[in-house]
Formats: sequence, structure tokens, C-alpha cells
Amino acid sequence: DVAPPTINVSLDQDPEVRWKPLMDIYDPDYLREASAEVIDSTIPKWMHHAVIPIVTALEKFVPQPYAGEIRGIASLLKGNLADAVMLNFAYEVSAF
Amino acid sequence: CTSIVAQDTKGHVYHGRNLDYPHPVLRNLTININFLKNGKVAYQGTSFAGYVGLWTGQSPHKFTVSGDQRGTEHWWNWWKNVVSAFLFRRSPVSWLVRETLEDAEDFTDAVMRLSKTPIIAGVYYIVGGVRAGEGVVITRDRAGPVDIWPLEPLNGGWFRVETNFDHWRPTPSRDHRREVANKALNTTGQNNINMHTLYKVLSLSPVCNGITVYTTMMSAASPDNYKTLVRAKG
Repeated sequence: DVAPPTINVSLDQDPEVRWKPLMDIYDPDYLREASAEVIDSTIPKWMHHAVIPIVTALEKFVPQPYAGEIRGIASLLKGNLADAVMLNFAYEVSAF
Repeated sequence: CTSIVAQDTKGHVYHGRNLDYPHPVLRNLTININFLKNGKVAYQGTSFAGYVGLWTGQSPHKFTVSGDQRGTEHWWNWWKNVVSAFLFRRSPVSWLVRETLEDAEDFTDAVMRLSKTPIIAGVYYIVGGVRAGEGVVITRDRAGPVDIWPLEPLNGGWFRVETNFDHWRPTPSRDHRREVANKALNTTGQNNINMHTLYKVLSLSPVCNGITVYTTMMSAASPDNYKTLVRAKG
């Protein structure tokens, strides 16, 4: 059993950049692959492809600061915004 | 998941939790986060890289909180979560934890916010405070509280164990986490409960199991003792 790494997230910074300290610990490629692994084992592939445009359209309804934070993380990982949103709603969509 | 809030004979409140989730990769993504305001720690918690909500956290010298999954709905009710999220603009359960850690003044305020604020899906919120008697399990549905289960140390209720089932109902016959944790806490006794012994309870099988990702120990009155350990094998 090991202690996890600790990062500081400054709420005084803009939501889009405040999670940048993640990149001091994680390789963006690894994080992107790990996220894909979680999504692939949670959502059937056909459904994943089907909901990407829906989630992208609904992203504008996500309130601040979470919308900015999720957008910032997706940008840091050079990943898909819809996947980042889906991961952050993992518990809420688990029934689906 | 398993969350325990307990009070020793001197009135110190301890809060521990196991987070269970069937994705081994989450062990590598687990992080502790200090959320800073004006350069100082406003609140802290444990989450996963890329996930902005919190299922575990503490507001120093105020309260601690953890969330456990509550899965009482049939899968075909998934659309209610969608309506709840986008039509009613309700919060995910892990965002409400963050907002409460950021804004609540004290234990009572935290319990009120976690009980009453509409959320997208049901959940159990477990909250610990800094004073004797400040411990509670809140059973939530989307709209509000279903049940509030506080510590009652004067009546023998010096601990509360919450897994993923309503505390007033029996657990499924295959799930022995609640039973094992209750028995271990009674064996430990209120005289001997502390961060170390609580961690031992949370390490017992099947309380700690193959899908346990991490264990966090916390006490709001002693925020420096906040400790998370990623479980290597569950």
C-alpha cells in the first residue's frame, strides 16, 4: 500500500489552467490511454461513438468552474472533450 | 465502498473510507489534492487524475466527508439522471462534495447542504465533524434526504458503518462488509478507536477487497493526519 502523489490546485487561477500541475506527475499519453481504458470498459464502443456528438453538444450546459476545468484538462491531454465530460459523469451515467 | 464515522470516549471523531471501483487502472490515477485559496489550503481531498469532483475530502478544522454509491434504481431509469442533469441543472454528487467543502461554515452547515441540495443521482454522504456527536450518514435521493442517521454516543451509537445499502435494510446475503466492519468495531471498542485501529478495520477482508482502490483516514480536528493509501491488491 502506497501513498498517492499530491498536487496543489489553486482556485485563484482560471479553471482552464488550474489543473496544469497534473502534468508534473503524469505523462499526457498515459492519462489519455488510462481514460480510454476506463471508458472502454464502462461504455460499449458503439454507444461511445454514438454519444460523442450528444455529449459535445451538452457540454455547454455544464456549469462553471467545472466546465472550464474539464475543458482545461482535455486540452492538457490533447484529448477528446466529450471523453473528458463522460469521465466526469461516470457515476451519474453508470446506470446507462 | 465502505465509510465509517466513529467517536472515541474522549469525543474525538474519526472518519475512514474505502473507495471500491472495478478498474485497476484507477490505482495509478489516484491523487491527493490541496485546493488553495490565497496560497492557503482551503480544503483537500482524494480523487483521480482527470476527475474534477471529490468523493473524499476534508475542510480543515470543520468537517470531513465521503460519498458511497447508492444503487437502488433499475437501469431503465437512466433517463431520469439525464433529465435531472440537463433539464433541472442538478449537480453531480461529487461536485456537491467540492462545493460543500469550499463553502460550508461548519459540520451542521455541511450536513444541511449535503442533505438538501438537489443532485443528479442518489448517494450516501458520510460526514464527520470536530466535536463530540458530530457524525452522520445521509441517505440521499435526487431531490433531498431519505434518511439522516447520526452518531448517538450516549445510546451506544459511537460508530456508523455505511457500505452501499440503506442502513435500515439487510444487506444482500453475498455481501458481508457491513457485518464484518460492525463486528470488528465492537471488538475494537470505543476506548481503543483511533486512526490506526480504524485503518485496521478498513483493511479486513471483505471490507477491503479486490476492487478497493484506496483507503483514506481523516479527522477534521487534526487535518494534518489526513492520509490516503492506494491498495496494491485490494
